[in-house]
Amino acid sequence: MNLFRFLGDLSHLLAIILLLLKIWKSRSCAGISGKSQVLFAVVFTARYLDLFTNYISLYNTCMKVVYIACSFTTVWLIYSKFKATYDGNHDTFRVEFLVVPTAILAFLVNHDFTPLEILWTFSIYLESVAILPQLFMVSKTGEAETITSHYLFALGVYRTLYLFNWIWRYHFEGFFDLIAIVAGLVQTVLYCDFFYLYITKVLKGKKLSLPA
Amino acid sequence: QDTIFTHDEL
Repeated sequence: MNLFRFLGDLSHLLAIILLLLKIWKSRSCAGISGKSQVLFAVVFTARYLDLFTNYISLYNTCMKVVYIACSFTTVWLIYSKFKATYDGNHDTFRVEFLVVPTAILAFLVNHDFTPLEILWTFSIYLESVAILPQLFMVSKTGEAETITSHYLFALGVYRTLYLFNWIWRYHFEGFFDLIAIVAGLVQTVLYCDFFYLYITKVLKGKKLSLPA
Repeated sequence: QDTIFTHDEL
């Protein structure tokens, strides 16, 4: 495992925990898209079914379990514990527009036509677009709390670091996984606009708000 | 070829 990959995993973990802490401490999930969080829970579940079939390393297993546990906890906080604070009427992205095409694509373009592999592929495709309901919500309300911006930034950094990890692996190990790379590129591009806003506004101490 | 199907990344 190279440094990019490790830092990528850490920043992914940081994003997930940051969001959990934000909701827990403020006792509120205002401004957070429950739909994106459900999609991420689906992504982790579909991808990490190999926990039952394949042992890779202690690190790998622990991270997978933590990701899944945190992601389901977040969904539970939003839809149950702090349901009253959930901004459902601003969280209106139609998730079927993401789930259906990515599911079809996973059936058509995959490494191997087996149930686990199709689910893995589906999770990769879905992850690349799962943040859209959240970005849509930010654009609809025109702003995001600073901590939500940090969350989105850490999440974007994670996939960007993975891109460097793939360049590294291709160069030094001759390894590449085209499905992961293309989906990872799409995912990173979706964050670009947000990165720009984050650097020009949030880092200068301003709240992220979009021009009207 | 094996490496492709053992997804060792998260």
